[in-house]
Amino acid sequence: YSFFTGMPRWRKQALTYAFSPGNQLTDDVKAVFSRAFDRWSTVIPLTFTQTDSINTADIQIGFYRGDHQDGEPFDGVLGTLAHAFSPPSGKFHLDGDENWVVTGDVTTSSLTTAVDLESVAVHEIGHLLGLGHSSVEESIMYPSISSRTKKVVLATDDIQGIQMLYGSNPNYNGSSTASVREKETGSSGGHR
Amino acid sequence: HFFPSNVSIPEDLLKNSTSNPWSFFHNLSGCHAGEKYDGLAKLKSYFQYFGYIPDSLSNFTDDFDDALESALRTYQRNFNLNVTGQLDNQTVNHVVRPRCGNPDIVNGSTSMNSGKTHNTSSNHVHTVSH
Repeated sequence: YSFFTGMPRWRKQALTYAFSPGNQLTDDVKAVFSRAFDRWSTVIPLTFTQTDSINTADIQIGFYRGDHQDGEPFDGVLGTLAHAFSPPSGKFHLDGDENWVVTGDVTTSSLTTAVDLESVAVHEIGHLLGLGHSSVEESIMYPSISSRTKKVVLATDDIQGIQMLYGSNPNYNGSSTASVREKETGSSGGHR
Repeated sequence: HFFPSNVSIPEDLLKNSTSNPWSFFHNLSGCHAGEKYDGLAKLKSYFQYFGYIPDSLSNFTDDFDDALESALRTYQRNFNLNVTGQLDNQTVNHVVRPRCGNPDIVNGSTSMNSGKTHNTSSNHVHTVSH
């Protein structure tokens, strides 16, 4: 695991998040993010609550295409999938051009460019909380993920890193870890 | 675009489903240091974007130069690939994988594999006679 320079972290434990109103996301899509936040709050004493106010939320989530005015334009299908800023920025941007799979088994998708939304959300939340990239391939914070792949379970490396920043959730008993990927198949990036 | 995994995908979307902005890099597989190949400048820009080539370098050429070889070695180390400094198939296949847009190296600093110090003393063989 790694941290951003200076190990920035949130100084409060109850964080809020909101979706960009312009995206008009369905409840199914929002539920994916809720599950992703839950995976982190299981192991650290932080809570994440959805709010409707994007202006006051600690974390702002939005899908954007191409240049979206933060100096890091998205590049269409595949390539870069999303990015997120270190604490206490809270900015979480996803590439609106990707073919995001929201429900069901992404590994069986007929679309070779299908990307599992929850897998990417769990990774980017790691950045929002202060984690950098890891060389541990089984970890959520490993930088790349093949299309039609699901990887949503925090690995020991992720948990050790995030607990260095925030300590452990008192209710965490260590049973939610996985040292191997939950499921992985798929292409090596759309050249199938 | 949001889908459940079991939905039938529209034909026009399937046709466009192979457009990966990095798939061009497959053409660079097998390139060697010291030579020049069309498109290497783009690959250098890729590595600079993710922190493997310093921001101080610009106006990239298509030469397979020391900066690219160094970037490749660091990248290969970070992603647990064979550290060859070459554009072998294994490396190129990894480079084109979709990924997070956050850089792996910021201001030359990283805690991924390449940022870890290696204990050179481990190269010595210590023996004890019995």
